[in-house]
Amino acid sequence: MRRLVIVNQKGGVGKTTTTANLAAALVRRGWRVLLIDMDPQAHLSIHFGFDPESNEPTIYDVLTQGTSVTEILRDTEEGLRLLPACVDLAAAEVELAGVDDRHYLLRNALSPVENEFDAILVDCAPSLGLLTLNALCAGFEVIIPLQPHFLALQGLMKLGQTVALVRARLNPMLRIAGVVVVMQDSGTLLSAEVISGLEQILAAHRRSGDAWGDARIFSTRIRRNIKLAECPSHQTSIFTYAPKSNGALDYAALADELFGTAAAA
Amino acid sequence: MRRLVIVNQKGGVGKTTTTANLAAALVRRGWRVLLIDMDPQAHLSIHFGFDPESNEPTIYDVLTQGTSVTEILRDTEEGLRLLPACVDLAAAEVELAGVDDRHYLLRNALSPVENEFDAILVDCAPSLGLLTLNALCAGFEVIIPLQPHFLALQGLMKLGQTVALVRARLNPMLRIAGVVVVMQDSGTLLSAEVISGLEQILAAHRRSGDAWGDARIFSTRIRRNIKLAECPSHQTSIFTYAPKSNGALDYAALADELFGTAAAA
Ligand SMILES: Nc1ncnc2c1ncn2[C@@H]1O[C@H](COP(=O)(O)OP(=O)(O)OP(=O)(O)O)[C@@H](O)[C@H]1O
Ligand SMILES: Nc1ncnc2c1ncn2[C@@H]1O[C@H](COP(=O)(O)OP(=O)(O)OP(=O)(O)O)[C@@H](O)[C@H]1O
Ligand SMILES: [Mg+2]
Ligand SMILES: [Mg+2]
Repeated sequence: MRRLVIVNQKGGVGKTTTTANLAAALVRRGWRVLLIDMDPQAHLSIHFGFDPESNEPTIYDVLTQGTSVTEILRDTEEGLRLLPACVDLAAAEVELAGVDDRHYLLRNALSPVENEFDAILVDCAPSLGLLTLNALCAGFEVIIPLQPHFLALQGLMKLGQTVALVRARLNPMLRIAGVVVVMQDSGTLLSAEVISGLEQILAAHRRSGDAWGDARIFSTRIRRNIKLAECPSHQTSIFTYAPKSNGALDYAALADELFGTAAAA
Repeated sequence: MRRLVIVNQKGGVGKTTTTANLAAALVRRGWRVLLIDMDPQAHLSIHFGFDPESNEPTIYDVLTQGTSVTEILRDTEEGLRLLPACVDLAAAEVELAGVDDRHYLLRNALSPVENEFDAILVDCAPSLGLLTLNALCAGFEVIIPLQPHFLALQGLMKLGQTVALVRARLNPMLRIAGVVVVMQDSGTLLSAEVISGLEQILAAHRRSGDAWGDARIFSTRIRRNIKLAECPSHQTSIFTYAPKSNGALDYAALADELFGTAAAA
């Protein structure tokens, strides 16, 4: 069973867009997929039709009240199952600050339902706080969307250190699967320099067997495509909204790269 | 004296780019400008040459140890003065959770130095947590960079509620100066719809005298320009790096709109 955490503390690099559309690509191959929204801004949840202002129970109740995940799970039109977020999650980081095992709350909450799914995908907020740490402790593979701009590599180093720490002390199963280049301003010197810097970093880590050990840059790059920005307002994935767009082609290709071209897990 | 807070909990919408280049535009007119970085990712600080890994004192020490701002203030090549951030700030939200007056820590710390400056600009993290609340309690005018994508308006409503609460209970001087449209995918239906939605929201608030009372959409829009993404790696503003670029033209025009075309304050 694949457990992916889509993480980058840099804002606006396509984490939510990637989580939503990769998950939809899997459902279209017959996989049973669970989506978990760990961002108080709840954009992934809104994308699939959940209203975070509705006072319905969310992942916040799971983490802070120990509510069972089965009571919170929702179906979506797309066929994905969703553990939604809401703004109360922002308070969870402070509320849970002193709690024992606070890094394992999500992982522990998932044990009763793990076997119902072929893949779990977790979307993170632009932060390396307790919610993201919970996601990292619950997952096995880290997927890092990255926009090849100046500070992208520095942020990546910080994220790599965080993953290494989690792997060393909290979750030895965790590793960085790779980096997805998103919204590259192609043809610019800046993006070429950043991607070349990224290749050097990954090559340096390749022989070390550390958290970066097998990380690679996925050969699929997600191009800028306005259809991807439009599809959340239709509450569907890119495959339903604009199946012939570059956005759909790119996320289908990324799913092939990550999960192979076979059907169910 | 103008005190601007550049805020939007949505990630990657140009908060840091706007703070850096608006401040530089003011310095070039002879204003004395203080930049404050309230983001643990410290991108504004890095932009102007500060190394957040250097263990030098930062705004974290001011907020948690009561270190005097004068000991932390740094000069930059550009002529701006900077109160830098570092990653420890991420812990500040939890560390300060129970402290009395925790919303006024920044405002109180600034009183000794306010008169040395014509303008203070504060860059915020993509979050509405305690650090951003400190910024909102210390400022007078809220500037909201916005990328006209689907969830932009929902985030704006949430931000507006937060500003209204701060204004009502913590800082009656606070008001929303306006929204800067950034990186619009011009010519797309999506951006036209979002901007039209935004105009309707602002018009509805205009007669209400609330936090949104005089908010407007600035007529200057910041176009997508790779030079803006490149200039942080040169540790200068767009005016030094690429003075003829659209990025420089747009930020100069925005500065004219916000501050008028006169010289010193
Ligand atoms: N490939 C793309 N082409 C065009 N627009 C995109 C693309 N990927 C994402 N977007 C749009 O860019 C904005 C930022 O993307 P998204 O919300 O997925 O990033 P994020 O990393 O999840 O942001 P945050 O850090 O705020 O959670 C959104 O409005 C989204 O619709
Ligand atoms: N007008 C623009 N044209 C091209 N690139 C831009 C523009 N504005 C910002 N960028 C680039 O887009 C990325 C995001 O911008 P920026 O870091 O200023 O946003 P932010 O809102 O401060 O993000 P965060 O929420 O992570 O703090 C940066 O790499 C920046 O250099
Ligand atoms: Mg997101
Ligand atoms: Mg920023």
